Amino acid sequence: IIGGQPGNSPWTVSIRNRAGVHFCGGSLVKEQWVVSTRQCFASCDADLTGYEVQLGTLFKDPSPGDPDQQTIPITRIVCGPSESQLVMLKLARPAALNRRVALICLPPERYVVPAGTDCEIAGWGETRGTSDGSVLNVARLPVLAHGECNAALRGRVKESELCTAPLRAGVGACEGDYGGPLACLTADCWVLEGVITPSRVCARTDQPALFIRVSLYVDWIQKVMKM
Amino acid sequence: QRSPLNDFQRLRATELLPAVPAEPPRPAERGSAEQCARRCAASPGCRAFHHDRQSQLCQLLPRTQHSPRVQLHKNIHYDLYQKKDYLRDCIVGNGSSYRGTRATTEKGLRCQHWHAMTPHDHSRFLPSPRNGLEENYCRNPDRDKRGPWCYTMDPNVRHQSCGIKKCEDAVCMTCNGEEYRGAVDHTESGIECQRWDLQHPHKHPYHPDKYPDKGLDDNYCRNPDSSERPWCYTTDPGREREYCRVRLCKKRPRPHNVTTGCFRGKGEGYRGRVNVTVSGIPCQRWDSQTPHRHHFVPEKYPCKDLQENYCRNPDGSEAPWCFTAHASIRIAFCFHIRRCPDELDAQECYHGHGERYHGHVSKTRKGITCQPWAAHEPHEPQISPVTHPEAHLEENYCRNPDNDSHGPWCYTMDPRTPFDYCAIKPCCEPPPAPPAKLLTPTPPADVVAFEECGRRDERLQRKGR
Repeated sequence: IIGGQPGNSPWTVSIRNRAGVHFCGGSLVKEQWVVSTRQCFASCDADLTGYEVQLGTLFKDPSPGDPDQQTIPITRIVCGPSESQLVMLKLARPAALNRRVALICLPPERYVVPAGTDCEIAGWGETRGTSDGSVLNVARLPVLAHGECNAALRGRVKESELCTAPLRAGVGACEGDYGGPLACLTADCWVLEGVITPSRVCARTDQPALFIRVSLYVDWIQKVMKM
Repeated sequence: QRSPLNDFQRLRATELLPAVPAEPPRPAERGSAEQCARRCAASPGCRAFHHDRQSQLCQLLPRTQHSPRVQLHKNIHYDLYQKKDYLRDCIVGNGSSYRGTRATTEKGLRCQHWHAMTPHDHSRFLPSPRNGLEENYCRNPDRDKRGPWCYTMDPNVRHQSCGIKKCEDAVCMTCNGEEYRGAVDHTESGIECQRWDLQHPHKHPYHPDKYPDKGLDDNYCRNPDSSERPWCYTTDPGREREYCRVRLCKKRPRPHNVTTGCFRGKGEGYRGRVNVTVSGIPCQRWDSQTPHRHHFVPEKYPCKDLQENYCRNPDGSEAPWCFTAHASIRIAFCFHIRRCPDELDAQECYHGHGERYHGHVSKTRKGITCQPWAAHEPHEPQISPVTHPEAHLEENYCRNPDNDSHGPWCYTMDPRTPFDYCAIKPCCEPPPAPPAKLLTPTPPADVVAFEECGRRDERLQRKGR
């Protein structure tokens, strides 16, 4: 996260490969399910043996004795509808919910989060010196209206995308944050409105940032968990 | 740890019937396919058997599809297993186990019947129920190293070899052998292959049901994962898998669907020069092993055009991809290469959410066969013709009985994938109105209610530092 600061985001998980190295973020939407992005995985058939998620700690690489840390293997990857670029990861066992681990809400189907809503992104990715890269960083971004965003990006914004306004101070996601949440406050709850996907440049000051609009895929998410 | 089924070739959902009902069929016996195979192998007259997977019954048969006056019929209740030696038209080793129906010599002379003594009197090799000397078929009763032979009908030529090819030469492979469908069933060091539809001695993910188009038949060498060449799991518990020796065809096939500005299908024919990922990270050169080690070495994949660091699809993935120059991102798809426009309107398509789609596509977008809606395995359905009688849930065709907004779907034959969307695209309909109109209007925040989620200890947030 560029331009953020250390903070708490109990639904943000760190996804780690067989070598235990963090490579992407995700969001805990059910005790045993995490939402992330397709771009983090080689294929929908990827063999995730040895991959795991880490929750409950602010540290990217906590010391083994960290009492709040939970590390849970990933047993399955399910790819979303093709254009969604979303995946769901099933965990080997349910995460234990506590002060440091919480579920993030899913928006109503096809819900449009109002422009100007106060949202935040979180992750353990690149900070490029703007903050402490060894802990979870959180940054605030306001939602940009779809029409405005479309104008700024010369009509290239898809229905499945959600924009946030660029900030002169250069705030945004970067390598290692992909798959993490864009969480927005609605009715006193934090709701997963967007998922971070790779962009050509990190934290642009001259263009809106794009996220996958989760409300378009809530029916798919519910169906996967139900099936 | 070879399975008795290794001697058999399986034909799914097929029944072998005599053209004219002959002797009463043998009674069915209870048993797994492997038990049946063991019984058939021990019974001299048995050449094949039916196996009913549901009732676990088997019926031994004295004939194969190459026997006279028989017919193959479709019957979803049976799998037909036939002894390979009776079906193969090539030989393994010196061919002494060959039981095919070739009856001419390598020079084209007709063979003399084994029981006949003219034109050549031979009394050495007379037919018996065990030695396979039937009709005038080529055989190798004396283990001649030149393979099966026969006495000929030419008075001047007593006997001659039949020139039957070795299986490893009979069918050649192109490129890396992904399309190889020959009958080699031993590895290059001579170990017998394990059947793909068995999980012993080695558990593996390449189940034939899950990859219906990879030709994972019986225990024949195949290349389902884009390795350098065909391979198989072996019957040696101490050796999981090994390459097989298969002849490379002299002629290299011309690639089809070659495109440069866009891609078709999975992009296997893409030969453009895009060499960055969606997020602008440069691709790694295919002939380099840094930062990512890999096995897609250009020399070993001559048909895949792994030039420079261009996006390519050498392994049948969903779209062209590349290894990236970023150490922590191994692979990335090049989804930003556009799909060729003519393709979009060529395939079946569906309107709206596809709730009225009644076509016959029965594969998921990953090519996995759909599970019949009325079946209960490998997945117990929550939606079925019983629960949704009006949804036309026929066979295993893709449908959308629950009005899923992402289109027709089906339960799948992959035990690990309960359901998936199908390889059908929405029809080209007029561009949707801007999302704000299409999506749910934004209710005031206090109307939307959430339960047991989205709450955190804000003090922790402040104490983050």
